[in-house]
Amino acid sequence: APDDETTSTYIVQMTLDPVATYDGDVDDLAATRVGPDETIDPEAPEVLEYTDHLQEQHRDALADVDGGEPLYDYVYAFDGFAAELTEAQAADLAARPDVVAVTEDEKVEVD
Amino acid sequence: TSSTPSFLGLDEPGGLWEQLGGAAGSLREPGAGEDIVIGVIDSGIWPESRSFSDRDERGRRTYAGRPFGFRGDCDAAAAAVDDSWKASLCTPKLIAAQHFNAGWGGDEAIAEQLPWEFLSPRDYNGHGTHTASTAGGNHGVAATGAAAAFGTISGIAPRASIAAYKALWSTEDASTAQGYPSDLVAAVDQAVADGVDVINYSVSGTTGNLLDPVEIAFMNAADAGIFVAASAGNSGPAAGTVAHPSPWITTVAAGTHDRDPVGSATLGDGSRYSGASLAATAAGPAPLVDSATVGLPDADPTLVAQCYAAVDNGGVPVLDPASVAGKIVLCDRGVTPRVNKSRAVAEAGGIGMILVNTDENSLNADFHSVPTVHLAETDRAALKAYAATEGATATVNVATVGDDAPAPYTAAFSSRGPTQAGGGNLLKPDLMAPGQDILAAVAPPGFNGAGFGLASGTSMSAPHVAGLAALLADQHPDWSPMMIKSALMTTGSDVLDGDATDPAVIFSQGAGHVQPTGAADPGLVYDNDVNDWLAFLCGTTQGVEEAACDALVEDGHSLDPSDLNTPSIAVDRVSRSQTVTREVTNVGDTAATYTASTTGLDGIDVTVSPSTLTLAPGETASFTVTFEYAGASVNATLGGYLTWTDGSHDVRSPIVLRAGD
Repeated sequence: APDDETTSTYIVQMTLDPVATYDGDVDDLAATRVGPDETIDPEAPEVLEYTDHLQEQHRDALADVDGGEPLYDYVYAFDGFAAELTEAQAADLAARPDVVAVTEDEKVEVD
Repeated sequence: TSSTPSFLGLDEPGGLWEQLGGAAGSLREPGAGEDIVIGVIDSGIWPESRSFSDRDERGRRTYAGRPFGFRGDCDAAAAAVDDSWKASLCTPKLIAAQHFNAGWGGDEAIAEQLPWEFLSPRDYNGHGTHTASTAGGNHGVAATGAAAAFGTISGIAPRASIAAYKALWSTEDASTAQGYPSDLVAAVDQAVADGVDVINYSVSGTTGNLLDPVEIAFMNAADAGIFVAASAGNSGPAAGTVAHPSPWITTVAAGTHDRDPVGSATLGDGSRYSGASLAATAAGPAPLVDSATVGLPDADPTLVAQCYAAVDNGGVPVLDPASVAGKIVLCDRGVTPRVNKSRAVAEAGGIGMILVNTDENSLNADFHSVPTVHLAETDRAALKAYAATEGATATVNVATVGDDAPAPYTAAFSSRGPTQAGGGNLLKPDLMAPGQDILAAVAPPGFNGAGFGLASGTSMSAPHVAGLAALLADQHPDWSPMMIKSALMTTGSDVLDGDATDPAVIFSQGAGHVQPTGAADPGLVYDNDVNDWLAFLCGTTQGVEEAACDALVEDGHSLDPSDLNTPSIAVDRVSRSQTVTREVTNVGDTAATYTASTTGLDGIDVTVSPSTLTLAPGETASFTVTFEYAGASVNATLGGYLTWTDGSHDVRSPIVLRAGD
C-alpha cells in the first residue's frame, strides 16, 4: 500500500475557461484567443500579464497544500497545472472551490 | 499515402486538389493546404523524410515562406546537438517541432530508454511520422524499399505545413508509443499558443469523461478556431467503445479502402485459405509447424504461440531454430507488432509465416521479413488441427494487389458507439475515413530501417480528416472548425456493412465516410461554439457553475443536450414526444430553397417544422424535429436520417434514438 508520502502526477484544472477568472480587461485582452488569428501574440505585454496571473493562481493553490513546483503550467488551452502530489494533497486541491477537477495522470497510447 | 487520395477523389478532375490549384508542390503551382499549419501531437517526426522537405529533388526551395501569423518554433536544444535538425527543421514545411516529457519522467527517463538524439522531437517509433505524412506530407514522394512497388505517396493536404509536438514515447523494442496526459495537454497548450490551424490527435482517450483534461484542452483549442481530429479508438467491433466523445472534437472511425492486397496459403491436404498479404514471392511447399510446438525449452508458451521477436522480449528469442529452420510457421496474432513476428520466424531460420487472428479483428497486409499471409480467426482451428498432423506442409502463395475492392467497410478494430458520454443524447463517432493498411512515411528506427511503412488503426483515419480539414480551411478561411466538421459530416457516404438506417451501422460510421469533393460545397452547415458546448455540459455533467448555466439559459441556450447544434441527432428516450432544435446556415453562393425529408425510424413519427427553408447566402434559420412514439418496440434503438435537399445539395444528418420508456 502506498504510504502518505507516495506521489503521483496529477492534472489540476482550475476553470473550464481560462479567461473566466481573469479580473483584468478581458475586452482588451483578446489574449486567450491565440489560435489562428494572427493578430494575437502570446508575447504581447497584456497576454504575458494574463498568463502570469494564471500561473500565480496555480502556485497559490499548490502552496496551500504544501506542493512543490508544477511540472507544467497550462495557460492557453487549459487553465491548470500538472504536479507531483500525494493522494492527500490531490484531495485537498479537489476540495477547493476554485478547482474544477483533479485527474491522476494515466498512461495512454497510440491508436 | 499511396492510394487513399485517389480513393477520396482528391486528384480527380474537379476534386479538391484541382479546386485548390494543384498539388505539384512548386511555387508556380501552389496547391492544397497552402499556408495552413497542421499540429501533430504524437511520437515526433523524422525530419529527413522527403515528405517533410521544403525542397525538390534538385534542392530548390518549393515554399515561399512561413505561413503568416504562425508563431511556433523549433526545439533549440535538439538543434544544438543534432546537425540534421538544423537543415530540416523550421523550414516552411516542417515549421515547428517541440517535445514534452516531464510527465513521462523527464530527460533522465528518456536517456535510459533511447539514444541521445531522441531526447528531442525526433521520432523513434514511427507513428508520429506516419500520421504527419498522412495529413500533410509532400505530394509525389517516391516510396523506397519494400514499399517501392506502391509508387509515390502524398499527404491529404500536401502543401500544408507540419508542426510536430512530441508527447508520446517508446523504447528501443519498437513497442507501442505511449504517453501521459500531462505531457499531451502541454503539447495542446503549445499548439494553441503557436497558432496551428488543425490538430491531429491519434491517441487513445476517455470514453465517457467530458471533463477529461485532454477533452477540455481541445474545447478551448476549438474555441480558438482550431479544428481537432481525434481517433475513435481501436476497441471494435464491440459497441459502446468509442473514445473522445466531446462534441467540439471530430471523432474519426476507420474504414477500409479499395486497394486490395490478397494472398493465400495452400496446405498439403489441398485446402486453401485466403487473407491479406503483400508476399512478393512464394514460400514452400515446406513443412508447416505450429509455433506453439517449436519454442525454446525455457520460453513462455504464450510468447512462443505469438512468435515473439527477441526485440520484444528483452533481446531473448523464443522460437527454436532447430525446429523452425526451413519451415513455414503458424503464428497467433498478439499484442506485439505483426511485422516483428515474421522477423522472429526469419531469425529462427523459417521461410514463411501464416499469421492467424485469435479474435474478430482486421486482416492486415504488412511488409514482412518472410512471405506471409494474414488469416481470420475463423480459420484458426482448422489450421492448427492440420499443422498437428504428421507431415503437414504449406505454401504461402504470391499475393496480388488490386485497386477495385468494394469499399468502404468498417474496419473490424474501429471503435463503435453509442458513446458513454452525453446520456444517449450525442452521436459518436462523427464520421469515417480510411484507416486500414495505410502506406505512409515512417521513422526508420521503429520500422526495421524502412522509411515507409503500412499501418492500420483509427490513428491512420484521424490524420486523413485532419488533412481534409486543412484543405477546407484553405478553401474557406471564414469557416469555423464546426462548420468544417459539419461539411464533412453532412456530405458523407455509407459504408457497405448493411442497411444505412441500421443503428449499428450509424454507430460505426457516424454521419458516414468522408467525401471531400462534396464537403467543399455542402450547401448548409450546422455551426456551434463554446457557449453551446458549455450549455451541453450543463445538461450532461458537472463542472459548469450553476450561475453560468443560468446565464446561458437567459441568453437563449437550451440545456437539453439533444439540442446542441450538431450535424447529427441523438435522443436518449422518445417516450411520447420529443422535439429537438437545429439551426442551419446557407454557405452557398446563391439563395436556395431546401426541403426536408426523413428515412428510417420505423415506429416513430417524425415532423420537421418548417419543412422547407428558403435562405439567402449567409442566412441562418432554425427548425425543429419532433419525434412521436408510434408503436416502435419499447427500448429499441432506431436509426434514420434527416436530409435537406435543394436539388443540388443533399445535407444529411444521421439520427439515433431509443423508443419508449
